[in-house]
Amino acid sequence: GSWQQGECHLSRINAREPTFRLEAEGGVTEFWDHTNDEFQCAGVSIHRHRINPRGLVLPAYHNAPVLVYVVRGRGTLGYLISGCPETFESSQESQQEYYEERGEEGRSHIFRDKHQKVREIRQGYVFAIPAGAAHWTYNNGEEELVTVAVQDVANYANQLDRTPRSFYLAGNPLRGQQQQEGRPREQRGLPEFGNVFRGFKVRPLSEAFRVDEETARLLRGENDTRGHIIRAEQGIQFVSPTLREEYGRREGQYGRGEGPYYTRDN
Amino acid sequence: GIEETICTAEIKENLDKPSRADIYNPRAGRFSTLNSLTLPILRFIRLSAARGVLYRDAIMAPHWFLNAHSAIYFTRGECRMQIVNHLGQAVFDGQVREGQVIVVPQNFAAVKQAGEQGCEWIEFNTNDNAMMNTLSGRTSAFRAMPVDVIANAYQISREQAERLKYSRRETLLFSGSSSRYERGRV
Repeated sequence: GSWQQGECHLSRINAREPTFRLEAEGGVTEFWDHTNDEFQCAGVSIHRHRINPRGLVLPAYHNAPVLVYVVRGRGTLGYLISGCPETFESSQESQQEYYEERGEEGRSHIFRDKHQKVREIRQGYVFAIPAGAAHWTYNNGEEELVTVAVQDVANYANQLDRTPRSFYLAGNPLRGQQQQEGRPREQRGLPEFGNVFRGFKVRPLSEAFRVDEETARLLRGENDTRGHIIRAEQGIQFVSPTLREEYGRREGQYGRGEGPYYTRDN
Repeated sequence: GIEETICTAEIKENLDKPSRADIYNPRAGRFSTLNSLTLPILRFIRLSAARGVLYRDAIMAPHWFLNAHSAIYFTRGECRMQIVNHLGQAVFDGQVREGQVIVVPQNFAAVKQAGEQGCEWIEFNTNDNAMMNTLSGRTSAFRAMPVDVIANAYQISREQAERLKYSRRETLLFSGSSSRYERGRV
């Protein structure tokens, strides 16, 4: 809190290892102590996610921009921008045809959904998350997905103080911290985070979402013991170009029409 | 050359005019924003404003500002308001009424519900293009997520997840239900 811009009187710089591990059902996050002098000088906080296959980092937003590098593995990134349309949508017909071609005519539930764009990420990719933009990450690969992220708390976009903060939209991310004994969180240089729904009363939540109170209570994640990275036992399905492209390839390189997305002439 | 530029710059706008509303719901209220796109001088002072009117029992969607703090001055009526920090703690949960000011820090989530007489306010934001994200409603973060992500995140069925995602079809201002929660309860 006492650090001001330009206060970088460093007499020694050390190569640092992460100082804190936060374990969760679907993976682990390692944090570097952001109160170290050099991190304070640079105004950055660094953490590394190790996400198991089928692990989902719950939706969250941060008080500063984040730049992420994918060290290993592959996965899917969902980036939520309020007001943008749900441009990834399934049509019932194409899905049915797809499953029929796979010999899954008896499939009881046809997957249908629409949501905002999701992005594939894999080793070597860098992705940027603006301050306050909610996002989630899912490991749909076969191996661990490892990402390292820098949160630029000194960025002009952060109008709060230099404490890295994460606002989760689900789960009970504090559970992992509560398992740590002894010293308070600040001394360990951990970012601060929790589920924002926890602070809302159940009744206004049920009205705002127009759902029953039991469903609204689940938003608060009070009895959720899975932590900030959960494991999706059945996997997670979403509409993505990969599925569409596979469907197209079965009909020849460009499908029935002249190009991959033209199935009829005007 | 400053006579026809700086000296004549527009510096005012009537935000109270109902026809000026940017968001309007006849059953819930209206919301008018003023930013550097609508009043360019705001770019220099890096501030913006918004005027909100909620009718009786109506709700303003749970939301957070991505890039600004808000200082809200209530001009009429009263509202039940909750503000939540990053730890999931309610840093405010109570009634606000005419003449009071409340500050909502950047990224803190907030929800308002109007009382019997409705509720009106003016808010000043510390960014000339303050941007808001909503948690429920037609343009919310929930609508943006795949149903399976919602179902897994909250340990609910796909059907429940679909209800969470689609039940509210309004955008920012929601009509209240008859079974409004008891006001003043903390």
